[in-house]
Amino acid sequence: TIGMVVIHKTGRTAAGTSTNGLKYKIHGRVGDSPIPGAGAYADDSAGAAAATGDGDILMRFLPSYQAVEYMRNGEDPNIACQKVISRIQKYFPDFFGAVICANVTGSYGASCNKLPTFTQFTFMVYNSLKSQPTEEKVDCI
Amino acid sequence: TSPLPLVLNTWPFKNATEAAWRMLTSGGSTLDAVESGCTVCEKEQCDGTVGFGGSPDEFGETTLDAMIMDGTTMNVGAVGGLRRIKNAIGVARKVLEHTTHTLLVGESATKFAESMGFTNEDLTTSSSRALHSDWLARSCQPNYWRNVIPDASKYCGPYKPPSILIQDDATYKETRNNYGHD
Repeated sequence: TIGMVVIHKTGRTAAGTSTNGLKYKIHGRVGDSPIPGAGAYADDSAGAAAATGDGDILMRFLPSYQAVEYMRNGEDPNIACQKVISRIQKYFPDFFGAVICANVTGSYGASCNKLPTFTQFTFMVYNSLKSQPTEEKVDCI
Repeated sequence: TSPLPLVLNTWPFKNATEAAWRMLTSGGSTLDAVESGCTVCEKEQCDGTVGFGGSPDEFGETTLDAMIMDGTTMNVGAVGGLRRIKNAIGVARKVLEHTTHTLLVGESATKFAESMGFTNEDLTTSSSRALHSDWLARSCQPNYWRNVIPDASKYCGPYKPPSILIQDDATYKETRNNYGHD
């Protein structure tokens, strides 16, 4: 899956996802990606977020919507993303998932659920302070 | 100095980031940028989890899911289980722009895509077909079934819930006894 969040210099936001889903899935299975609030969410008044991972679990918690709501309440994007991961961890400690978050000032963050095989999450950033797309990593929690 | 504009995306899909940024900084809208970025991954397949030729389902088919959301208007366009259309995010954008709906799914989403000018084509590749064949040869492991017969941890399907095998017999007998025949 690719999940993407874009914020224009005017503060306008958009978000989106595209995926071919899970390998060997049951025919007809749709995951979190095309569900607003699950795969991605954007709101000019707060920010935008996108999620990736095990969509069967993620979609139950509407992670992108939740992350935007945390940012609406003033949380830093890193913290917003972490809180979303923590919410899911309580019920599914071994879930595979990561979230990216950005608020309307252009601050951004990411978080992921730590597994033996998934300890860091890589995401891409490009903003006016950079001269090229930059790979960043965050430690999973 | 404001850090805006900003493009952020999951995983190290650098070309997608570049495409979105280029669109944004050349006068495109945020929706244009998201669509351009995601389209790059649909074409390049990124890590195999985006676009055609990846993640075959149990029948060997690749279907696509995508969504695009405008944070200014709160408009959304999305497709789920899109069959035989490569540019899923493009179709999602058409759902957003040309309908008052949010989500279209399956074969009906494909019909909609065709009406919007998208090409109906096979999304499998030799690679996805090989993945599927290997999976069948491994007794369909792993899979996403549980509480079925035969045991999904050991065998391929088709599967049924254990109770239905008994229920089917009883129902069939009742029908034969009570409702006659053609």
